[in-house]
Amino acid sequence: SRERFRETFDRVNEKFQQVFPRLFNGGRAGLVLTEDGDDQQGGVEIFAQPPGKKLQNINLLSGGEKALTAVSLIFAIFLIKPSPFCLLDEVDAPLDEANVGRYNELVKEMAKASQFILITHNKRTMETVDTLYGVTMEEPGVSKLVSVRLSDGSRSAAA
Amino acid sequence: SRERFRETFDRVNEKFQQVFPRLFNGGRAGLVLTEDGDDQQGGVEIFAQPPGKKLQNINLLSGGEKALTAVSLIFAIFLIKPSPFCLLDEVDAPLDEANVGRYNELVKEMAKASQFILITHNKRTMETVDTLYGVTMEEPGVSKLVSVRLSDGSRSAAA
Amino acid sequence: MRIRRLEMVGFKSFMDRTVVAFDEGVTGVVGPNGCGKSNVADAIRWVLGEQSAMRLRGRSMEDVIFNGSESKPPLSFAEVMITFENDRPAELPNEFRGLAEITVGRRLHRTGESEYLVNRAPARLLDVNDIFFGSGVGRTAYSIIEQGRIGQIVSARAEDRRGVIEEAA
Amino acid sequence: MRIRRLEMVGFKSFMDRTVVAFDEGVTGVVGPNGCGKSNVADAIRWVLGEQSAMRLRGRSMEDVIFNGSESKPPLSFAEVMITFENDRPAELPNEFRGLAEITVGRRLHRTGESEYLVNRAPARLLDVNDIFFGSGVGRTAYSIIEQGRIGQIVSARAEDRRGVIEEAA
Ligand SMILES: Nc1ncnc2c1ncn2[C@@H]1O[C@H](COP(=O)(O)OP(=O)(O)OP(=O)(O)O)[C@@H](O)[C@H]1O
Ligand SMILES: Nc1ncnc2c1ncn2[C@@H]1O[C@H](COP(=O)(O)OP(=O)(O)OP(=O)(O)O)[C@@H](O)[C@H]1O
Ligand SMILES: [Mg+2]
Ligand SMILES: [Mg+2]
Repeated sequence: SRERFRETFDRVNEKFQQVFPRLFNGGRAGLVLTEDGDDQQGGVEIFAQPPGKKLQNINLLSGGEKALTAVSLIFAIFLIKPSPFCLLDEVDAPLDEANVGRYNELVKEMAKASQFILITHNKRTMETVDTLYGVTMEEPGVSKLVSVRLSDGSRSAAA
Repeated sequence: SRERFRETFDRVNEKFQQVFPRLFNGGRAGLVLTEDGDDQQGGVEIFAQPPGKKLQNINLLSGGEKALTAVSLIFAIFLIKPSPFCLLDEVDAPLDEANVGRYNELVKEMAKASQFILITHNKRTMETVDTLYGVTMEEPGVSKLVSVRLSDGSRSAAA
Repeated sequence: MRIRRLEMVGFKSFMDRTVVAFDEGVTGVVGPNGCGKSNVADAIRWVLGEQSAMRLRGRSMEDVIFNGSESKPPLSFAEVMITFENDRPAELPNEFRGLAEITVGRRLHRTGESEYLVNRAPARLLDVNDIFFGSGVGRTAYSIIEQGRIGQIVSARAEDRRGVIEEAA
Repeated sequence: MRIRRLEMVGFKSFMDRTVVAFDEGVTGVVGPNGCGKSNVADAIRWVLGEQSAMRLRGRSMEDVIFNGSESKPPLSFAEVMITFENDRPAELPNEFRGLAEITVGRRLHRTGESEYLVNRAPARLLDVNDIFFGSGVGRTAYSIIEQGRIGQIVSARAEDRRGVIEEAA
């Protein structure tokens, strides 16, 4: 229903305005619902201003800034309507060290309430996770799972 | 003209078939020109088979395999019709260590004939280049260029 | 509805039976390009009922069945089982509220024959969706972010972005 | 036609005059997210005659002029100069064959006034394209790979990929 979407949109927008400066260490951002056409529903516009910069068309942002803005939005939605688990496949790929650090800190915090699974090539992310699985292909074309290390010393069975 | 495209296509295809196994440490790949419609020109289909794997629809390849396949094609075109310089912006982002190593080796070789400029976040790439510039934003929103280090000890002026 | 365990056999590059046990906190998955990490994500999406082969990078759903390698022959079916911890009984359909764990499974044969299973018993996709509805497990538009999708959110048109928020509404 | 030097002032985030000297071999450019690395690539594309603001991530060409920051006001024009080493005189138009270096420049004022320069003298885009034609500097479809484009090559439709090879033909 239109009201329910509007209500969710407002709550997500409010959360997005909190998450963005948390991940960017400052700055501000927001969502705007564009006008509904007769048959069309409104679209979601994103405004994002990294710290110290001027508010510009979101397309002028850098690759890493765009990715972190998108992550802020996804996390905002997730915090409003949490799923039992969240799986992120290489979302940290375009991020520099400082941004990866803040991203991992927020994931760690959100992981108290939901399960997080991160597929990554990033060393800093690997250091932050609690359980680490490696996927290997010793035999070409055939995947195997191995347990890499666990912070609490216990082992996860991976057959 | 159609003949000239066909001739270039064949030469690029031949080179692509050499570059792909070089970057993938094996495997094979090729290009196929699809049928020309009456008004339409044929499209370029890519076939790629990483070492030890079976030939499948290119979309089933992993993110890194797709990127490296695309790099193989770009480099094949470049080797057939070199430009004076080549600028690559974070093409190494999805690549693992082994693939980044082979990518950088080939860039180093091609750099004997053409100038290469690599924008990167990757530590291994940074170690391979001859000249390294850093871009900073000490003052938010205002970019500055600094010289990071040079392998031969000389300095590039960066104002 | 935390994931306790994921079991795959014949799913994409996971030819052999593979069990992934998920513990508390954050789980990381690492490995070289093409080793199968995103295929694990695809397996989760698939067993939760994904109907679009394209969203699993395939052209037809048959593409998820192990297709062989240079040295191994193809398999004739793919199977994925996912086991959840029932930590919120009230969110589940009545019949499952008393169980400590719920296992949902999906099988696809090369013949095209397709099955869903709930706690090892045959079920319909409808039953699987009912199980996921209350807990929000099905809201994969924002709970599973596939490789490459984060970049699309900013470049998407405003109308297309609406869908991700609608999923939460 | 190797690049010897790139000079930018007022171009995107490069408010101050910045000179990049390019040496032999491979040049790397590093720095944190949003610091301006891809803007350097945009500057090269722009001074070579890029006509599409969209390919420079802008909505209009005015977007390439330094627009200010929270503490700095906008500038009124953008200027980029690129200096090439003339290592292959035969590839250039006659009038330039004797020169050791060629400098191409482009300026855009917020008023919309736009200028091209060749060796500091006013020129037309046509003249700039003539200079680049013989050496292949203009073939940016495969000589400049912008951030995010490598992923598009595989997902592109077959007809769209043709363009990259046509550029070389
Ligand atoms: N049905 C199938 N049978 C066998 N192998 C398959 C099948 N479907 C996909 N594959 C293979 O799985 C590999 C891709 O795996 P995946 O996408 O999980 O890699 P990845 O670990 O995520 O790598 P990256 O780090 O590059 O993203 C491809 O090489 C592909 O050929
Ligand atoms: N006309 C302009 N005036 C001022 N700043 C601008 C202008 N155009 C773009 N910018 C800023 O430049 C920044 C983007 O820079 P750029 O894309 O070069 O970053 P990057 O170093 O490539 O980062 P990443 O590693 O994330 O790709 C953005 O923050 C954007 O706001
Ligand atoms: Mg992957
Ligand atoms: Mg960039």
